[in-house]
Amino acid sequence: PETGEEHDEL
Amino acid sequence: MNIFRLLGDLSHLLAVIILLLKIWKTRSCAGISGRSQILFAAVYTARYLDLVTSYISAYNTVMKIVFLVASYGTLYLMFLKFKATYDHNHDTFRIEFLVLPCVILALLINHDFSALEILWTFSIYLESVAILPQLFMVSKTGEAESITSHYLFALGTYRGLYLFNWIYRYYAEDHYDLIAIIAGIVQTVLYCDFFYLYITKVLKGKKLQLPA
Repeated sequence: PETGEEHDEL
Repeated sequence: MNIFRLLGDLSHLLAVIILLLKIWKTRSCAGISGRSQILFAAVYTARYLDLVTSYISAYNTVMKIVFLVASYGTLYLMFLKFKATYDHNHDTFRIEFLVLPCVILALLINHDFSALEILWTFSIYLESVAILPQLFMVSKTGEAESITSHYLFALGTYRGLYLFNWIYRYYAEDHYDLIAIIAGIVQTVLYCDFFYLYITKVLKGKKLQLPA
């Protein structure tokens, strides 16, 4: 993802 | 959330529950690698530190807490409560050979050179190889109890389903994360040999026994 994008998976 | 990710998470949850129930019901952790379990606890701890910095969803938060609690619960059962049943003679894989390369790789290849991001990256790399001490233990003893096989199958299936999730997300959401995808492929490949034995032996009611 883009830098700083949250990781939304486990 | 798509069906592959949901099934992947449920498979992961099932694996963790199978392991805890096996240890609890048999009052024994024989055949389980404490070293792999230590690595998994490190994986969850490093990855889920974002619990305190970012909120994704209730589902995400609850699952993270469940995996953390289950992981430390497993360590408690293995190293304290049922310590006498821990088969440490067969659990001899040198985990520093996994941890150190993962630390170095996380420092070199990451999305952003910040503490949380490097810890997340480290956890992704470490998770991909965390099962090796367990697989090494199975190969050393030459066999695994059926319940341990079910645990390994559910755990391996989880990341395999995530691969489908990532393919889906690539097309449906234009979302992809190469670090997670490559590590996920490595992780799934490591289980392939075990999957083969599971399908050809355990599902036919036989014990998982490696050829001599």
